[in-house]
Amino acid sequence: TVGAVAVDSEGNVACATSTGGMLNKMEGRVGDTPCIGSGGYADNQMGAVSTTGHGEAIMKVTLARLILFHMEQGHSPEAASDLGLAYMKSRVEALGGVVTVDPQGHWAARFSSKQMSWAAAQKDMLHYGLYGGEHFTQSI
Amino acid sequence: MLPVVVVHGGAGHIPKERAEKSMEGVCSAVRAGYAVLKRGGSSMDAVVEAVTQLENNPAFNAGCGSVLNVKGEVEMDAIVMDGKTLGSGAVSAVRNIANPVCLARLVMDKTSHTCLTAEGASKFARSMGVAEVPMESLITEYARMRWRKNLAADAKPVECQMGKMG
Repeated sequence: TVGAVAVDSEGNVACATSTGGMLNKMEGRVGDTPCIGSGGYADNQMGAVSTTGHGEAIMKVTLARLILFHMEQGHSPEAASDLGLAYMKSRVEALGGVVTVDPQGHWAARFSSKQMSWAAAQKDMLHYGLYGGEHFTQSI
Repeated sequence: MLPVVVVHGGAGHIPKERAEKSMEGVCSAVRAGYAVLKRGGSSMDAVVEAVTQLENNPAFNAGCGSVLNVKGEVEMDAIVMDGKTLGSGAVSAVRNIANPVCLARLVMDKTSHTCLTAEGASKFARSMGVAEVPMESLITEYARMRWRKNLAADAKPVECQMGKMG
């Protein structure tokens, strides 16, 4: 699965997610990606999220919308992402990852699996990482 | 703080020998999305551009490089959502489409629906002039190897794909 979130200069947010799904899935199996609120969600009043991971679990907790609920309660994108991923891990014992942004341009790339490749571009700086805790930067 | 774009290439197990390509892919895609924003493009234009790049990169499980279903075929899903209007478009179980995210955006822009699936999505693609591609062009040797490996009765595809807890 791949995905992106963005905030443009007018403060509009958007998300996009695309996937080939799960290895050796049944014919016709559809996961979280095309389900609004699970594979992605975007609202100018809260922010945008794109998710990746075990689709059936992401749908059970509607992960993208759950994270934005936490942001509505005042949590930062990073804290809200961690709360959503932690709920999914404790409630349905599943792993995943998200990229999250709020309308002011604060962003997070968080995951409960061992790895997730991610990158961000802001103020002409490139940020990127793959393993937990990695955050490399360079001029774009 | 604005504009900003953030991309991911998928959470889960990424073998060491594929880690570098994965990093290069997300950095290249985020640069492309950021260039759209710097030119005054919308956030929707930026996320579609970034995800299209990742779909075209065989290192990722989307578009070319998608994992295979139990029959050894590619079925893909995609979604877009616009935070200004709460408009959304999605496609599910589409085949023979190089960029499902572009088709998802057409669903949002050209129909009153939120999601089109399977044959209906394919008919819509044809009506929008979206070229169909041979399934073979979407299948990589790596995807085929993982498909064979997970056909065994005792295989654990989810664990193989998601890896261990971080």
